[in-house]
Amino acid sequence: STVVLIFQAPTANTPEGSSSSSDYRFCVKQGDRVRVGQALGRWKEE
Amino acid sequence: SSFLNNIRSNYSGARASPLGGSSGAGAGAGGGGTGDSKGNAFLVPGATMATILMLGALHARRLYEDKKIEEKREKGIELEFHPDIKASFLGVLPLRSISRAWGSFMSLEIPVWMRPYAYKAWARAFHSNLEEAALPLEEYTSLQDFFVRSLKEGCRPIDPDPCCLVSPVDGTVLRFGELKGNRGMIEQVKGHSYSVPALLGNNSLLPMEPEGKNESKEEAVGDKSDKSWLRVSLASPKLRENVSASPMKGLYYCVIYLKPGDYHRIHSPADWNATVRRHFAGRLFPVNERATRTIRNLYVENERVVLEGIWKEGFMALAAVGATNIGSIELFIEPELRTNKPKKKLFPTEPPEERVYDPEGLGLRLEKGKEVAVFNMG
Repeated sequence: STVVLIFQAPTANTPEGSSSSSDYRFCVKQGDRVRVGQALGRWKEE
Repeated sequence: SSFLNNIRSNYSGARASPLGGSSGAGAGAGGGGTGDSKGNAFLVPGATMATILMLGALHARRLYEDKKIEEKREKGIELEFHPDIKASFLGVLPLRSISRAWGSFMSLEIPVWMRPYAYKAWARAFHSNLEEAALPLEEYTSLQDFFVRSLKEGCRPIDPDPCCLVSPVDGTVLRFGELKGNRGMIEQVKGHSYSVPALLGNNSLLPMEPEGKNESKEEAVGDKSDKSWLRVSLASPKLRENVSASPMKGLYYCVIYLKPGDYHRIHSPADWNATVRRHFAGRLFPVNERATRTIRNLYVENERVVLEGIWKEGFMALAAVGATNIGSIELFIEPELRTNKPKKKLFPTEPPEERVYDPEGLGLRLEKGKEVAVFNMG
């Protein structure tokens, strides 16, 4: 079985190509084993 | 050993027969009988041995191929989409019926004394952690019951950070990223992508914007040499991408694969309100790593339940995609929903069955970390 999660997350209004600390960032890598409740990604509140 | 015993007994029987037969007629009948029993005695063990050898050879070949793939992966070579004849053959198999039969078989009650052995064997085969099971093994009446087991309190702590999204399942991360640069396509594997609107349904609330709006910027972001998103299958109109719009900035995706031994309950990844549920009655292809490399539009073709709604940052959708033998998806917020039901048509093209939760209000509230659904066998 597979679960596909699609979501909107915060993105800063920065010039194209650059990123901000308030952007959503995944904290997992391809092939990683994850468990229920483990963070997939984070962002910082501005 | 039974095969050898048979040979031995037949051999000794054949030797004893001429000595034991005193009358001509009796000896003739006995001789003929010996010849028949000899043939029958060899047939079953011979066929069994041939089958075991064939399965062994196929398994060895598969292990060899898997090893080669693993070596490629270690070298950093990304595996490409490569359809094969075996995958095409799966398309003609009645996988939905097979899955239902499997589910019924797995729901048979196992004698209490046998339960720990059966579940330990399952755990050994599929690498499940039995120590996390909420109940003693004797209390799971069937393998189906054990498969959907809940876990002990505290086994899955939920990250309390309000600025994070948590994994809804135990599994392996296959793909993740932002949708913007891919024009609403998720790469199933290098060389083949599928459309998110096709996965979620044409009525999806997926936030889109006109395609031409930021075209020049998108071209700059994407890698021009990688045209994998172009190669989406045109076999079925329902799978074609929407060329007039693309997802808005800030839309992300994460694809997580659950192995047979994994905990199979789905939890809420955040506090959100589910507004719509869609059930797509599809196929039940396997969804393992090999299948992703060989079957087109795997997640778009398979039976699935999609929950859509809103969270504090905007849109959210969770698609639970079934697989061979695991096509029965149960929603705790809608227990009456039944998936993988028998169909009347062989190649159905009916639209997804949709239900809007609380049309007057904000939908159904789902708390971060709470159980939402479960994958059942069947």
